[in-house]
Amino acid sequence: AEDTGVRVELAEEDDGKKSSIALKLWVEDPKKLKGKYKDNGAIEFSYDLEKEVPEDVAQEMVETGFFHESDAKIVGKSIRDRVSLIKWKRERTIPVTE
Amino acid sequence: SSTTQVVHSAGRRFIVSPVPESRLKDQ
Repeated sequence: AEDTGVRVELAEEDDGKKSSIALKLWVEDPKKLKGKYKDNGAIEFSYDLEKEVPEDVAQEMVETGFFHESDAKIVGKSIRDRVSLIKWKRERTIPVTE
Repeated sequence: SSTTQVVHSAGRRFIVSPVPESRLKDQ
């Protein structure tokens, strides 16, 4: 995944079963953002792996005031990259019961 | 450490807290 300057990580352990998972997002490199950024720290939120779209969450963050509109794409991509990785790992994991 | 909660109009909760020191990138 491209280094967007925005870091998204799991905020909880992934048991591979839950549809909603906690993620944590923060800015590692503010210079990569296009708009003004006020360092809020890490933003934790719940994300539904089955129903939600990363770009919608990014837009909500913009509307909440965490990011400028011009950075919605970068934030959305960062979330998307992490979600893709989570799903990929889940597909690779063979359940213990099997 | 201080933590605040912000709720978006659509209902999503965002919990804001300081980035853990161990996760800060070397400047």
